[in-house]
Amino acid sequence: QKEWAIALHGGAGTISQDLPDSVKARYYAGLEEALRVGELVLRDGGTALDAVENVVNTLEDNPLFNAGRGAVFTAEGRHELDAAIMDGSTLAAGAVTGLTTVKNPVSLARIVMQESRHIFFSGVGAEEYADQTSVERVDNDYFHTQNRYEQWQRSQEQASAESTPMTMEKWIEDSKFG
Amino acid sequence: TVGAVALDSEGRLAAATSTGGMTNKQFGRVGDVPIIGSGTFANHVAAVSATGWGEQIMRNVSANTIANHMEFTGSSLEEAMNFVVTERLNPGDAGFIGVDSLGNISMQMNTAGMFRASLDADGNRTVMIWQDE
Repeated sequence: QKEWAIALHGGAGTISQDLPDSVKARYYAGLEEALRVGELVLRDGGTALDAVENVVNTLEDNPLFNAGRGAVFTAEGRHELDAAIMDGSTLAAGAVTGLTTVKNPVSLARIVMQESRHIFFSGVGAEEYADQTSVERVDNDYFHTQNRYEQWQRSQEQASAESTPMTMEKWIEDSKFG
Repeated sequence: TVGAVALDSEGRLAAATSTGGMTNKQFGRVGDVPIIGSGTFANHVAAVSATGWGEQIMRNVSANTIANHMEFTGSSLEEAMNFVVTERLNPGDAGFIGVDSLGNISMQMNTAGMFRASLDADGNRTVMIWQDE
């Protein structure tokens, strides 16, 4: 039995092995930084909940990853964020979807879990709930990164080039996630 | 999408996931991340966070299935995650990270890559992007 353990991810999918070394280095550094955050919490006897929240906060703040700052664009050209957290020792859980102004969505999910009678808030309601908390708020533009913007523009151009109407299944099949 | 799972020194497990969703998403589409049991799950057996094609992860209630497979069949975390990755999902669908109540870690995907890292109290450390690295 290990005294403590932590794992993290920053998304999966088609990741080209031809990434420039400088870009690879930035990703590895981002993963190392987040891992270090979790290590410090757990090594000092902190809780698993604090570890996963702090690690995810670090990744949300890193523009390389599709969460928080660096999130992808919706079809309308804005950012909508989702997050969830779960405590395995109590089965308590919190989740939020469609957030547009909460800097670190996983922290709001934790407040939902610990301070509300409910588990899952969405969209306008989730934003209203956030108004009643002390979570940090930002303009939606805060999540903007040039790389994601260009990715979104390419996606828009591709969609407009399609002569036949896009079905939901086709739209999902040809999109990337992670 | 980003996520983390952890076991602390008191034996408690936790999982968290956060995402911006899918590029160019429409219709208020929501993926697996905030769906408890699909993209995020933790109980007394394991903590799991998922990333990938949200619709596929949801159809297979993937994170919960990994924990249930362990609890109901006696399989290890590695075996349970492999079951979902290879027998429930299709190639290219998703990746998962998990930790069990003994501190065993598994990180598996059927995509070309997954940004991932892990560490335990014994000093076992992994930082990887692609399948074979």
